[in-house]
Amino acid sequence: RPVNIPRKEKDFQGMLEYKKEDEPKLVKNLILELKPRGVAVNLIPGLPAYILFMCVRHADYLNDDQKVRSLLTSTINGIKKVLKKRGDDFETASFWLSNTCRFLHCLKQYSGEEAFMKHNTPRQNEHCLTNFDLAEYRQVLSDLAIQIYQQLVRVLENLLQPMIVPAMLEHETIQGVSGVKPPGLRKRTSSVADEGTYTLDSIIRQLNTFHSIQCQHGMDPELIKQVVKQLFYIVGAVTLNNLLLRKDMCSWSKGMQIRYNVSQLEEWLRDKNLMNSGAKETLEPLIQAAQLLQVKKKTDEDAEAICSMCTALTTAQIVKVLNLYTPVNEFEERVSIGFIRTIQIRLRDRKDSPQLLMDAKHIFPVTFPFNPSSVALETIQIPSSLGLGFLTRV
Amino acid sequence: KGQRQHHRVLLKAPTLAEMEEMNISEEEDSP
Repeated sequence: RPVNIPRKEKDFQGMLEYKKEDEPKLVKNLILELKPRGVAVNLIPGLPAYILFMCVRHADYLNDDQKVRSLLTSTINGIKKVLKKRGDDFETASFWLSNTCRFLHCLKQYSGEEAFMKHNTPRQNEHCLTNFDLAEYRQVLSDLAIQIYQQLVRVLENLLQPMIVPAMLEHETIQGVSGVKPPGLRKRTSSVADEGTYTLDSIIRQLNTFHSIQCQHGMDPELIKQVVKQLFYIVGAVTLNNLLLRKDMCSWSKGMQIRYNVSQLEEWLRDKNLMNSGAKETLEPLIQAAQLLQVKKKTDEDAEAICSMCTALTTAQIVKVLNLYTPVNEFEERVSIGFIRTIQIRLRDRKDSPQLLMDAKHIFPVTFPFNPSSVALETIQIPSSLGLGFLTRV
Repeated sequence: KGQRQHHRVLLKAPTLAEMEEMNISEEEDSP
């Protein structure tokens, strides 16, 4: 056996050599059997992506197009396979979305195309691919990332969904605000969590978990923002849709409670530095519906104020809330039919859709802005726990 | 040598769906 002489990092070129017959083992150990919650917790974020890219670099260096193609195909299929098998697990989806994006960024950063080299160090520029242009594979990886993103959103949605109505509408944190409830509305229980299982804190805790795991996986900050925006949209849409279907949710005090809950969500965004994610804006229809519950609804001036305030709600939604509005004490009254007519006339020229409910399943298009890495490939070491002893640092 | 960097060969890639089909026969043997 050759003696393993330790080399200085500067001697490495940031490539990983492997035998063609070891490719299935590489995919198995690094992709198929890697558990995000096990070994992967202690890895540097994106390590699987860097390792795979360093293997691609070596195959490129050998000018072996078959080896490059084969590795890329096996990698992509391996990731797809993991997501098919364990894709309902949030951590798996987040981990592989982060790594797929990092791999994609590496293929750009080291492509040799000037547009992607602007932030490279001179050493990183020496590590660009020499023989092959992998632009088409980048497109395939981008398509894969879109698939994983959509899968991740569905997983997050499923985890969040049962909490939304109980936390955003049913649970009352503001003591004494609701006062006396109108007869017949008091005992309505429509969700299993009515006993207080889910509160806004449950949503905040869940958001914290999602956020910290995504950060731990090294997900691109711009991508985290898109996930958060999507989650806020779901919270807003599901809440508004339920409000539009439930008379017991259309009262002044519910308006107050909703505004308080929204302010807590906003506080969370501020705390996580995500105010520029566009997430808050997705709550606008809900915010306006809550305001609508709270404003005066009597005079022509009130009608005018409502029409200029409720720009994110459709006419159908505004009218529905007014129709459902239920006074909870003797100082309030139902909205008169005349007032609702006035609103309808004022909004006649609006060319909005007749749609009552929001599309809670809508997914915003995702983008993966280029995010080059400062990691120096030649310094990357592979922990023995990954079982990749057959790779040789070059 | 510097010249070579400007002449990378474009590797044509199959689509995501095509890749999956190619793979079915290859990896089924693994337990």
